[in-house]
Amino acid sequence: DDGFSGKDEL
Amino acid sequence: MNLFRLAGDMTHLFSIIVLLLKIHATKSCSGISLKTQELYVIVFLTRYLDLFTRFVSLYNTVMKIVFIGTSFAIVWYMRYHKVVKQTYNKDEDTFKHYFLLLPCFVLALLLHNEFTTMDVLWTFSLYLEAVAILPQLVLLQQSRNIDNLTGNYVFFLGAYRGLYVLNWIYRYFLQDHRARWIPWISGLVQTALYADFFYYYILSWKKHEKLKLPA
Repeated sequence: DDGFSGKDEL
Repeated sequence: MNLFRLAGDMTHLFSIIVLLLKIHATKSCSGISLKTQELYVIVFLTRYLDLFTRFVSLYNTVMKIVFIGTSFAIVWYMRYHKVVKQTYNKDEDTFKHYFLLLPCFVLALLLHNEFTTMDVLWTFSLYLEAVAILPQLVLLQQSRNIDNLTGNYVFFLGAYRGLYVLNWIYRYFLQDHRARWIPWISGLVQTALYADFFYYYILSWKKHEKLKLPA
């Protein structure tokens, strides 16, 4: 998921 | 979202507001590197390609649109505004910014999470953001006179990634214990590039003197 790569950040 | 992440985002936003304020209120972009600003346009466009395909939160979506929009506005002012563009220090903004683009792209092709267009470009944006400040720092070193707004802009822009580093430490130890090497290493490099600037910025602030970087 996005939190895994850090894509939930800006 | 923890407080460090929020503080980082707000600092980033604040740095952009300071820069737009300087340009809009003083009708001058002196001391600002157009090359760095153009690199930020590329950074935001390649990072936020997922704007319409991945929804994280309303907050994220709004911030992404704001970052893309303001980066275009700054470049537009510097290139096309008939008063502002005359204040651009073209002859001092000498850093060859395309030399940053190719190595970052090659590195993203080699080191990424998934070999997909979206993921390679996202990775590229992180590598590019880490070094995008270099033309700006070179320009500042050549400037005799760094005005307060320009100094503050660079300070907040640097502080933002430093706060993200604290956010990553917090997330790792207190939230999800996940290693995110690509943003971490890029973010550490990005923050480290400001070390010299931070030193002289804080020194000048303590002594109540004008900021000047040694050549």
